Amino acid sequence: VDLASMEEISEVFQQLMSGSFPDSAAKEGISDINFHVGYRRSRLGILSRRRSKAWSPDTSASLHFVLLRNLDAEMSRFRSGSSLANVNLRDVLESDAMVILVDSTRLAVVGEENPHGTMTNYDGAVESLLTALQRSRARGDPKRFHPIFLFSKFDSVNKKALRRAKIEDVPPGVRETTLRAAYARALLDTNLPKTIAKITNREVQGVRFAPPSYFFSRVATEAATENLRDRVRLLRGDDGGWELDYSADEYLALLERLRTIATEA
Amino acid sequence: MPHIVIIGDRDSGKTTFLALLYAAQV
Repeated sequence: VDLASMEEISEVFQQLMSGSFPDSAAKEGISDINFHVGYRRSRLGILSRRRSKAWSPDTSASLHFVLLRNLDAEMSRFRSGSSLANVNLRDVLESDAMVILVDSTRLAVVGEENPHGTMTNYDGAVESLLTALQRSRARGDPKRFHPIFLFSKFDSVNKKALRRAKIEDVPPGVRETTLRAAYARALLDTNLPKTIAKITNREVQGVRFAPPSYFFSRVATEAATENLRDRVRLLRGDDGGWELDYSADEYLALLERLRTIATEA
Repeated sequence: MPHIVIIGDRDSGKTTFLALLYAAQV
């Protein structure tokens, strides 16, 4: 992480390591952040734990993350002609990639009683943002745009929603990209139909959408009780210290994906 | 430097996502 952003990111990381999810003060403290990713000098690549301290030259890339909070409210402001409240609109419209978080606890059991699911507003807001992005780019702009869907809280997904979508409890592994795409699409086609239609529409002018990639985030938690919110559960690591119990494989694969996008950009 | 926008509904885990991305790096 960039030195300038170290304090903010360390604070939220320390909150997780002390068992709490980031509080509102910590959330407000972060609007954008820079990461520098690369490989340690190793023949085995980023997924290997056997690596030396030295960075391998020519493999690093810098990434600028921009957080767009309360998307619904931001898009209402934008549609009424105001600029976005917290971030530079240009950063958003000229972005190379977008991480679209899908709160897995809100994936609905779409059916006769609930034909549109529970993400209708979010779906509309994401679609509007993609439309704005498309309009802001010159026709035939060669720059590709990379949509990335990240299913957050996937450990707490409603199992009935998975049954209804006719998919297994556990998504295919990070390397099984075709199976993984089919798995994710079974959920997104019913929960974010407008967003998916936008991204997969071949007729779209002005922006070249790369095939989306899909990741699934899990953090082990102790369930909330009457008096306590969800707590992050920690594990004893090999070295005797405490470690977060989360889907590290997914995050490493995502970092690798972002590094590839950055080197092509 | 490439720009990556993170979007999500309220309490969908945007900040936790960044913290875990950081955790995966170190």
